[in-house]
Amino acid sequence: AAIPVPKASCKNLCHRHQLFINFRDLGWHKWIIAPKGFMANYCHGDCPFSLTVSLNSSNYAFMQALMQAVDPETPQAVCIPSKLSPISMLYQDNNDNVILRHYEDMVVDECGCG
Amino acid sequence: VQFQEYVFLQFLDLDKAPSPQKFQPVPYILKKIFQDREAAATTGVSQDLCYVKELGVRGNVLRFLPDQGFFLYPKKPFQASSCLQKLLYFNLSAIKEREQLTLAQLGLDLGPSSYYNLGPELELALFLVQEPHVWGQFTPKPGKIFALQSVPWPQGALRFNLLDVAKDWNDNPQKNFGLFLEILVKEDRDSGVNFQPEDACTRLRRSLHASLLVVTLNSDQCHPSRKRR
Repeated sequence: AAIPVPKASCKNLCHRHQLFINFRDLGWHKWIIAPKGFMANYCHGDCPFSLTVSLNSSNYAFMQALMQAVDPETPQAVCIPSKLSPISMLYQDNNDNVILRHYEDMVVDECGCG
Repeated sequence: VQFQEYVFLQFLDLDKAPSPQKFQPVPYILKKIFQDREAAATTGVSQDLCYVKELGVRGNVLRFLPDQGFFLYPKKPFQASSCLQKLLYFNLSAIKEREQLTLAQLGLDLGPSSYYNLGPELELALFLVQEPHVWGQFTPKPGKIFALQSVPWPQGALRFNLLDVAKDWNDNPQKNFGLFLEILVKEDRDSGVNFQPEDACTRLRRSLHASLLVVTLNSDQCHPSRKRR
């Protein structure tokens, strides 16, 4: 039988939120040549049982959410990045070397319950 | 914030936030690779960050090292037609232990490659310096010759593959005494144009710019691309 799940309002559900990292805010604009900042984003929101079957979530999040619906003591599944992408950074070190480096997993593209 | 900054800098493989006095010009090749990567990221094109297609080598860190050497002004020039002598030195200490060198390209920019203000043909010789430079000694004791080539005007930028030498310097930093560069003016009888070698040499000394582009592969960060779930 379908288990009645409390209707969570959409905006509280797990999804990607915008977060722009501005290197000037960190005082790093003095050595990072480019980019000036980047859209990193983050994941936040509830993972009720109904969501784990729609959002690209993991199997154990589905089981955990199922258990949580049966036994509220079970912690809820958590909202985590499910797709990440890299960025490249051009910066200068203390030896006047100009360095171009690629960093994996710096931008959150998608979120899911995990 | 101080603590978090330290953690994030560690992640960027930096011991502390650099504090450069002034920004160096960004070399064209790095700018181009950066812009290509930004464009690919914007259009969502998946890319192998551990392969530098513009240079045809694997690697995820590209460093442009400026020359930290100096000009030599010997009383008695090494050879009569000597135009310029310079010790070239590159500090490889920024390369971390677990990084593998996949490219080391010496760039010698001899000035604008324009047909305006042509100068004499040059002969360029590069030697590996195998002993520390003794102050007061005008010319380092050049070791094995590394490259010898004539350079017709206009020159522009010359490139030399220094991978084996850089690997040896990286493995044995105490052996890194740099390179000895000598540029000679070639006698040019049949052109009919009488160049003033001194002017050409003065111009050359002003415009010469040496740099070393190194690419390294950090195996911790360049695992074989795993299939994402």
